[in-house]
Amino acid sequence: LLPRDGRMKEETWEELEEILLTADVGPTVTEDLIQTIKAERVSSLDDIRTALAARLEEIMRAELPRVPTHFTPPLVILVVGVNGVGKTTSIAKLARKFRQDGQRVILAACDTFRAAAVEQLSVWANRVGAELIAHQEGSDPAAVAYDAVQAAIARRAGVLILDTAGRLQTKTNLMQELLKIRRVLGKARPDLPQETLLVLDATTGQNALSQTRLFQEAVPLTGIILAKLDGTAKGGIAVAIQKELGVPIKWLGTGEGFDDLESFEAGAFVSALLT
Amino acid sequence: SLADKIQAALKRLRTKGKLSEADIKAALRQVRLALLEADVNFRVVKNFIGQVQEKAVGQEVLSSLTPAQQVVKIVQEELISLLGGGTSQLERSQDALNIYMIVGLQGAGKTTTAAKLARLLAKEGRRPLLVAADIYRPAAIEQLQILGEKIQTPVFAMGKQNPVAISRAAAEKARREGYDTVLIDTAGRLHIDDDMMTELIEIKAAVQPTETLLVLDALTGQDAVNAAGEFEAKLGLTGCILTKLDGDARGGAALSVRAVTGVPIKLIGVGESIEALQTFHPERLATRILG
Ligand SMILES: Nc1nc2c(ncn2[C@@H]2O[C@H](COP(=O)(O)OP(=O)(O)OP(=O)(O)O)[C@@H](O)[C@H]2O)c(=O)[nH]1
Ligand SMILES: Nc1nc2c(ncn2[C@@H]2O[C@H](COP(=O)(O)OP(=O)(O)OP(=O)(O)O)[C@@H](O)[C@H]2O)c(=O)[nH]1
Ligand SMILES: [Mg+2]
Ligand SMILES: [Mg+2]
Repeated sequence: LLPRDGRMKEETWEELEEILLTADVGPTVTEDLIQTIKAERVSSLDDIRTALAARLEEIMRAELPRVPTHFTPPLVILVVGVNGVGKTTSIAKLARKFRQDGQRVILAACDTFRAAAVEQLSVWANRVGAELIAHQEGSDPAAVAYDAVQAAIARRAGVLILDTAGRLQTKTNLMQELLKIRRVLGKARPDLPQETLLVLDATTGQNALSQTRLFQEAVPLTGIILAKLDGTAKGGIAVAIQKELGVPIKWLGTGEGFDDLESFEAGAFVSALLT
Repeated sequence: SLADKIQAALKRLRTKGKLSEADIKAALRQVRLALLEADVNFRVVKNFIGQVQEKAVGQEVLSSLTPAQQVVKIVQEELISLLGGGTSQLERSQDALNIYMIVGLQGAGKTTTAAKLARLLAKEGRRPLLVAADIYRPAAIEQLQILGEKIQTPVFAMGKQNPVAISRAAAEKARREGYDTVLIDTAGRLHIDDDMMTELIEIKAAVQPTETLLVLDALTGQDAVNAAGEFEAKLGLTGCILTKLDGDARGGAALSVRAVTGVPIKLIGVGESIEALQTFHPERLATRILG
């Protein structure tokens, strides 16, 4: 005996709510999505899931190219984010991609604060065949940035990627430091940096929204790298970020090796979310 | 504040003697929203709301509080109790060697926390030895060595040898040379990586630690129950250290971990500097979670 249609639908909404909430989509966006689908008056369970997937894909689709296509070299990428999310490792992965394309890549060690941060980036630079610009520990990150961009221009490098120290978005003085690094790049040449990528940890919950918002206020973001998707976290907060702040997800980090970086694709992301 | 939001939800409340079921339901919808926004796990929220509902229905409205304030008071009491009720001390033995194994997901703050803990215990008069058992992350050993130097605590390293062998050798060195505390910094790993979880199980079997501490990022969302649950099931944990509470994360992951694994939260990381380690107080986190 099958349950009456009304009751089945109630359980379906609860099931969908649970899938979305446990994926870190957050209560507000989840409620919006459920109400939107309910208003579409779809009748079967399959149609509900299809409607939800379609609505999610609509939100997540961003028409930008992964990498800027019209720019004057070098392509300068500033990488930012809170502590431990995967910035340094993601930079290694990006550098690897550009190196495989035959580009000359320079990495700038602008994390002059954390223990062994420069050593860590140095190991990666060697592994992917990139050059490293670094100063003494405790030196001014903006000075490293300035040196790096001068070197990149002088050496006609194809790509310059700047690694910065992890910082919680609520620390105003550290956000000011980031502003200063960006300003220094702009002073070297007004169109720099062409890319500013925020790295988010896929295991982070609702705080990722606050991170994106406050980093965006300090330095205009051109994209997000969502790292650690090889775990069990779904990274659903990306939906809320896309919906409310419009910063596009460009890359997905799927492991600790330098090849573990995938291009973001809305369809694949949404179906993984709803699994 | 949460009390204001509940008050707004209860604005149709006529002053009666008892909290009615309808009033409680309206109030708890606000509480549920607050907990989900604070990253408390979906299932944990469901059970928690059920518990509070039972406690609240039929209670006399206290003359000193508004019904909204009263509901918040019940919620806070339940939260504090669920978070362990009080502080929880790190296990320490006066006469045996104390070995602390530090584990967790990638980037949670293990290496930094290991050094913070070494400094804290040294200040208490202990003689700690830090152990560099992360042989995978580039410059992981250097990172621990630099931190050890900062606090004048020796760091035992054997380069990229088997972490089980490193841990065993460190314990032997500690016994020979009179260290009373050993802190093993392990590599970050996924709870679903069987080989890496096996490595932890082998380290644990080899050194029989006094404590197996899960270092968890306070920014963690719904995934906290998966990670903590698996670490507890596969390895066994005796305590949890919540890091990065100096930010504005509400820290609901703490409730999820405690509710699902029963593991007590003992300490919290409140900054990048080596002194930024404090005792965990459940009432402070309860207030923070409720926003
Ligand atoms: N499983 C997994 N681990 C990752 C991924 N990206 C980075 N990690 C790991 O996360 C940890 C932190 O990575 P880092 O690159 O040092 O992070 P960070 O943001 O530079 O850290 P700070 O500079 O200290 O703020 C390391 O153990 C990395 O191997 C990923 O996509 N998947
Ligand atoms: N703001 C803040 N940052 C912290 C705290 N604890 C650790 N960190 C930072 O978080 C980042 C990661 O710390 P690590 O100690 O390298 O983390 P880990 O768990 O050892 O990382 P893996 O070994 O790669 O898994 C570093 O930038 C630390 O300075 C804390 O309580 N507050
Ligand atoms: Mg880094
Ligand atoms: Mg570490």
